[in-house]
Amino acid sequence: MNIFRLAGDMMHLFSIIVLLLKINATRSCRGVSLKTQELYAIVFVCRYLDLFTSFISLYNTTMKLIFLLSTFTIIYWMRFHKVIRVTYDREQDTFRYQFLILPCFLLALVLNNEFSAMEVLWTFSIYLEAVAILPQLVLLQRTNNIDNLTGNYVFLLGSYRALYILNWIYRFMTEPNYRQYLVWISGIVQTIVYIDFFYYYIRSWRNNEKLSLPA
Amino acid sequence: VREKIAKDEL
Repeated sequence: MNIFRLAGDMMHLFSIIVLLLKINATRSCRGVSLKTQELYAIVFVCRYLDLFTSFISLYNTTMKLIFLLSTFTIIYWMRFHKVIRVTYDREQDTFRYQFLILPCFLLALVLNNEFSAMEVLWTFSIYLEAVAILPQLVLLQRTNNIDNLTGNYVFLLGSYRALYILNWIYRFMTEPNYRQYLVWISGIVQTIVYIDFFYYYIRSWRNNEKLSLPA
Repeated sequence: VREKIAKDEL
């Protein structure tokens, strides 16, 4: 475990805490994409099937369980909580995520390291994670008043991805035989998806303005 | 040649 990896994981953890706090404290999920949360649920379920087959470390297992539990909590709130569900931007959150899920799954069937159920689902989760933020970014673009916490949530998620790239570079230089091309390419694609958002986030922060994304 | 996958990442 290097410092970049740990920092990346912590950013991921903070992003989820920010989202949980925001929804819980304001009793509102305005500006939050349920589609992105559901895509993350699929990503985590498919990737963390190895919870049943292999033990890596207490840290690893704990983080996996936190990611799974928190994502399902957010989905539950947005769908069923009697106060929170009313605040969901149903009409704006219209990204058709089947157009992400199907191609990612087909790609995982073709491009994988081993043609087994576990490995294909794991690879599928890698591809799907790369694009899972898209419904959220589209929703932010349609939201006129992006509140700080929602903006911070996406910024923290993007930072987590950027730090993972540094982690890969560090590991590549320090560990012999460490390489994972599919993960790297997907991770780089995933980070590129955030660049536009980063630009507007930092600009609004420097100019002390409210964040808004041009349509 | 198969990659050595680092499944220790999250």
